[in-house]
Amino acid sequence: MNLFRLMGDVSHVLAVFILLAKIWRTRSAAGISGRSQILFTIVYLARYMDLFFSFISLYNTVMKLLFISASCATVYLIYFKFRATYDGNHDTFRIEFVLVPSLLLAFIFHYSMSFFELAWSFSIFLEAVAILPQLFMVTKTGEAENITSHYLFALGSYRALYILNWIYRYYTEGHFDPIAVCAGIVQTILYCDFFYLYVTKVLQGRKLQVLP
Amino acid sequence: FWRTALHDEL
Repeated sequence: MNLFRLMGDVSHVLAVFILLAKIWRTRSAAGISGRSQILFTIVYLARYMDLFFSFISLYNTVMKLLFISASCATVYLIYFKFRATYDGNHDTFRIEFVLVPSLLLAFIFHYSMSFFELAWSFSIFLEAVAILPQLFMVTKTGEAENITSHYLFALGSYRALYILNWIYRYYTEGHFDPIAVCAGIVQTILYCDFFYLYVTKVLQGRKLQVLP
Repeated sequence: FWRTALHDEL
C-alpha cells in the first residue's frame, strides 16, 4: 500500500458513495446510466469472486464487499425503487459492444487459462470501458448535473491515481501487471475529455454542457 | 500462489 493507491481507493469509494447518495437523496436516477452501473456490477462480481478462496487483507476484503454491495444497491435503486425517474430513453448505448470485445480480449490476454483468471482479465477490460454508456448519455442529453460530474471526476481519478501507484510499485518492488496497466491507461484516456470539461466548467461554477 | 501475489489490488 502506498499513498497513490490509497488515494485511488478513497477516490473510488467516494465516487460510489456520491452516486448512491445523489440517487437516494434526490429520490431520482435522472441523468444516470443504468447500463454503466450494470456493467460495473458485472466488473466487481467477475473480479471479486476470489473473495471465496484468497485472502489478501481485511482492507481488501472489506473494499471488495463494499464495491459489490454498493453497485448492486445502485442498480436496484435505478431499475426498481426509482425506476420512474430513470431516463431510459437516453440510455441507449449497446452494452454488447463492450461486453463481447472484453470477453474476447480476456481470452487473448490472461495470466493463465483458468476460469478465475479469465474472469479477472475480463473484468479489467470491461472496467476500462464500463463508463462509456454514461459518457454517451451525457453527450446525448448535452449536459450533466454537477453531482454527476463530481461522481465522474472521482471515478476517473481513481484509475489515474492507480497509474501513479503502478509506476511507484514498478520502481520500488519491481511489480508490473501489464494487463491492468494497459487497461488502466485506456480507462484514464477515456475520461480525459471529461476531465477537461470538468476543470474548465464545473470547477468554474458552471454546469457541465457538451457542445454538439 | 502467484495469483494472490499478483492480484493484490482492487
